[in-house]
Amino acid sequence: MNPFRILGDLSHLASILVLIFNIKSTNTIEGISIKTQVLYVLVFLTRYLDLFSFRLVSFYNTIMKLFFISSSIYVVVLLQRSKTTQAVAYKTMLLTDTFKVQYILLGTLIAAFVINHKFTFVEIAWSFSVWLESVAILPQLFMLSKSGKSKSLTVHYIFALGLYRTLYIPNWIWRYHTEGVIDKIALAAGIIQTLVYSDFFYLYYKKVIKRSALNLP
Amino acid sequence: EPSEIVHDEL
Repeated sequence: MNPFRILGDLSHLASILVLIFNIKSTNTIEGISIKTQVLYVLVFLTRYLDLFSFRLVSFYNTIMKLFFISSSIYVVVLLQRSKTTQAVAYKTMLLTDTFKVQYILLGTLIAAFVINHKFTFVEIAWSFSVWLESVAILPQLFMLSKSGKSKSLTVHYIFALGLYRTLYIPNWIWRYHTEGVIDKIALAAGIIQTLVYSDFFYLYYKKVIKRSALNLP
Repeated sequence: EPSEIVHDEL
């Protein structure tokens, strides 16, 4: 594995740990979109179906896959649990978490049926998960843009998550040169994903950083 | 028949 791939995976891991530790330590779910988190559960469950084939790639690969599936489910459980412990915050979340996910689900499902490596259940599911992942952050970004304020938690989380797929792009270029292979679907979706995140950081920079600089006494 | 595709990334 090349350094971009390792760093990419580590930042992906870090993003989830940042999210979980913050929810646990601050005991708040403010600013988090449950829709995005449910979409990630769907992403990991549909992508890692090969776990059931037991023809595993490597120990590292399997452990990471199991971690991503279980941690994404755990985040949704934590958010659901807050329904009783943080009733007000939970209600606020539902009121601001209003992105229409059915459109992304439909769009990515169509994309998966049209663009895939092989017309089999596992490959369509894999393709669906890759396309879905590229846009799964949209409900979270939509929620953030509606509330107009961003907690440092959500920004750190989104930053680490955005970094992960961005680092995968030099990884793919590296692999193309050293191994002569490139996954065009992963590459195309990875570029879309990176663009979605860079748009967020551009807006974040313009709105939050510049504004706070202007507001200085 | 092409062999099964292996997705070795995450």
